[in-house]
Amino acid sequence: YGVTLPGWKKNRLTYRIVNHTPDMSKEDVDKEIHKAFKVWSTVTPLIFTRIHEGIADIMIAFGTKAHGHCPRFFDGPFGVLGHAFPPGNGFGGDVHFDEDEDWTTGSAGFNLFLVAAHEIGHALGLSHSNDQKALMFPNYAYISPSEFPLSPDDINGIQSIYGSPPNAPDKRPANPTPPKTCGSQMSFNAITTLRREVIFLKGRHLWRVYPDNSEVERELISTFWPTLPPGIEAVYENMKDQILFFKGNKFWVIRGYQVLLGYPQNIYTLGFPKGVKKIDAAVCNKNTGKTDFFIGDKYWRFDENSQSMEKGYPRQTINDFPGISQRVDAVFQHKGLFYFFHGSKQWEFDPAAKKVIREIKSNSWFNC
Amino acid sequence: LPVHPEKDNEEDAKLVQDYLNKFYAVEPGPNQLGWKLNAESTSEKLQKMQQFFGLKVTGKPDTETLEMMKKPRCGVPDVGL
Repeated sequence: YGVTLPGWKKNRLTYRIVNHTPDMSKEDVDKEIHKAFKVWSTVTPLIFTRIHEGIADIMIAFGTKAHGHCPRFFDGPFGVLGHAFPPGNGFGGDVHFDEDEDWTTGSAGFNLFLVAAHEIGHALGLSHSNDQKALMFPNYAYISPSEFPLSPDDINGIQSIYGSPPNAPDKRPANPTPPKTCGSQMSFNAITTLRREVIFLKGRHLWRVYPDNSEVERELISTFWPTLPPGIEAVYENMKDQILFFKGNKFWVIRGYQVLLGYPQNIYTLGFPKGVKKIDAAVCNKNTGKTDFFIGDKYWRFDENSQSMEKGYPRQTINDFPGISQRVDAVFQHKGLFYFFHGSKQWEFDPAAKKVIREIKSNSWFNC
Repeated sequence: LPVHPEKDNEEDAKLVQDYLNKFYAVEPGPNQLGWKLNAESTSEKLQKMQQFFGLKVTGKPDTETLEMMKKPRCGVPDVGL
């Protein structure tokens, strides 16, 4: 499956059927489209409500060739049957059907229910799948409407964006509901920069924060990196536009969405002694090109240029980072300063002056 | 034998070009940072399409590929942002 993120930020969505095809009765068109939405609401927490006036999240219309302001054209009978746009404003989420096709409720012509279910998949954030059994495969294929049209690939895809329906047993190991971002006891497992963003990780979730504006997005880690395990313990961005994720004695190197080949590898390849079983936190100082790994009350220093651990480590963290006396859960660097996290507290630290500037709550980045 | 082999070839060539431009032209994202992607050749796009559909990856518009391109389908590109 493929996704175009970030998906809708709400579970209650509206749709409006702007016009109808003369090929079918209005009742049949309404019923087939209602059924198509139900396909997706059955496997997600999404709830679809039809409105008859104004702007809905998902506007549905029939048109031919160039239709309205739509940037895409239809091509007469056969060829392209319909298209849709990923979630968003304006055309976002809209679904269009080619009126030059012969729309039916059966196997003759093109089955409106099947094409509508496919296009609504796009309107919810799925892109095409190369799984020939998937509903999101680009080519039309008739299957009896009595069969449930979603393949496991489709279900995995849509649930990677919205999760399972509330009453379904969650196939993943039981986990408490995602922590409230602004809860006073909010803490994090790992934090890293990612170009201009800061990514906060906890359990199966990550929060993307844009420090320069108030945007915060919460996603499942598996949405970006399906092969990464939940419960990442440390993470940092190096000097080569890559992110390194640590859990136990394993680490993964990622560039964009790709986990580089050959990972996970053992942390011992970085130069840690066998006695080190896990990493608590890590941060790469962009000014020096050195990465500090915090483990218990000590830290190791790794030279990104020579790709080797520096001599004379580990050292006591408190000696070189005065004021950072507790085990470090997570750390990242922003505008030159370090931010050390432990439980619901964080310390803003100036590495040049070697002193704590102030103590802040861990959720201060979330505009609570 | 085809009556007008040249004419068929022209139609096939136009079908291939239209299909690839519609479904396999990678458009740069609105906020793409850094260098612009090099425009892909028709053969490269064709390979990508053949790979996506599980066809033999030849980079050439063989019969099987043309048949796949003639099937009714969704108008959303197979590759994109």
